[in-house]
Amino acid sequence: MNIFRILGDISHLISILILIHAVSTTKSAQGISLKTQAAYVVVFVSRYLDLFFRYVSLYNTLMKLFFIVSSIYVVFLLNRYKKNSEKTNDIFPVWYLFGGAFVFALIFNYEFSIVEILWSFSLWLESVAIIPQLVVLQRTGEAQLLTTHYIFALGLYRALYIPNWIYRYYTEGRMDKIAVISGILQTIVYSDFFYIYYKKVVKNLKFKLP
Amino acid sequence: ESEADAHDEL
Repeated sequence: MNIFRILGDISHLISILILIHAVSTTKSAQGISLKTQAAYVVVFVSRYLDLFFRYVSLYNTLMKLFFIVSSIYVVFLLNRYKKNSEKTNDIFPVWYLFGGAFVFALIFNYEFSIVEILWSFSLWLESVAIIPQLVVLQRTGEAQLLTTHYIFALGLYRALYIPNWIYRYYTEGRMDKIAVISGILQTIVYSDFFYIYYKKVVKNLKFKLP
Repeated sequence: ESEADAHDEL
């Protein structure tokens, strides 16, 4: 494993810890898209089916279990703190994303089997799953700082996978085309957010330094 | 090893 991959995974892990911390300390689901979080449950469950028949490493197994369990826990937390009276900004028609990802998975896969199609589906769905969350962010106007840190760390994870893939291509001659293309798509989906994050958060922090 | 067998990333 190379440094980009490790940093990417750590960033992914941290993003989920930030989210759980934010929701449990404020006891509020406000500003967080339940649709995005439910999509991640589907992403992890459909991608990590290989837990049952393929052993890669202890690290790999533990991380997969963490992502499945934590994503389910987040949905559970959001349901607990969701106030029905609150006006919802979580309005993005998420079924388009599911449908699109499924069509892409049928076209682009390494093997026309249920496991491989679900694996591909999970990559395409992950690449666009943040969109309902970005819509909530846009409609709410002002977001909690923790929410923006969460989205940033989550976006950074797939962005860091890109140098990881370049590194692996040159050292191992390995290139997972589906992962690479969906990963680039995912980073493009985030690009606008990254730019705003940089302008708002990074520059403000610098500004406050004595 | 086919590409499908090589899923070793998260």
